[in-house]
Amino acid sequence: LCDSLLLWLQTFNTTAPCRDVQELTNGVAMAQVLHQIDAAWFDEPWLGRIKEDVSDNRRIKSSNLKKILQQIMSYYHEYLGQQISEELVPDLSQITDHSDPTELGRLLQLILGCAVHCEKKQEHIQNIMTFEESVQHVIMTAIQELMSKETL
Amino acid sequence: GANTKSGSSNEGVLANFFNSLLTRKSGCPM
Repeated sequence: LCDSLLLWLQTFNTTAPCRDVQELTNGVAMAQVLHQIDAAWFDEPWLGRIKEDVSDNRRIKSSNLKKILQQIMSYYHEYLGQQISEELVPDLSQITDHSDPTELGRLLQLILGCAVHCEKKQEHIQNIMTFEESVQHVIMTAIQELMSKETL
Repeated sequence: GANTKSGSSNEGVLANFFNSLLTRKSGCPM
């Protein structure tokens, strides 16, 4: 899941590097992608609170990831009118401390959910449809899992 | 019956899914 969603994330135009799992763990590239997905919700003031000069500071990484998850949760709850199922909520400490690809994959899955529900979803879905079938299949399964656990 | 390759069948499933997602109504935009 993480590998396929990383490929998807790389199609966005981020100034922060996102070549591998390690580079994603500070949250900067993910925040920039969310801003591109919905600039009204993940707005400039919110993006400005994501610290870019992270190096390997655990506290800043953790703070960035918390801000991202919190804003995604509020996007699902307040904008989409859905609750995120507990089992889909990533354990951020595993991402911060161990660059855990499973937990990072869960966070990317939630970002994917924002993309395929937002106003520009057509653009994002058509982009996904250009990937090779194996990647599309993983992305489809990830979206189906999100949809199957939607609670209004 | 039709001699469909598994690849093209899979392609159909993917296309159906993503096309249905395109027409699916989103949540409740403000």
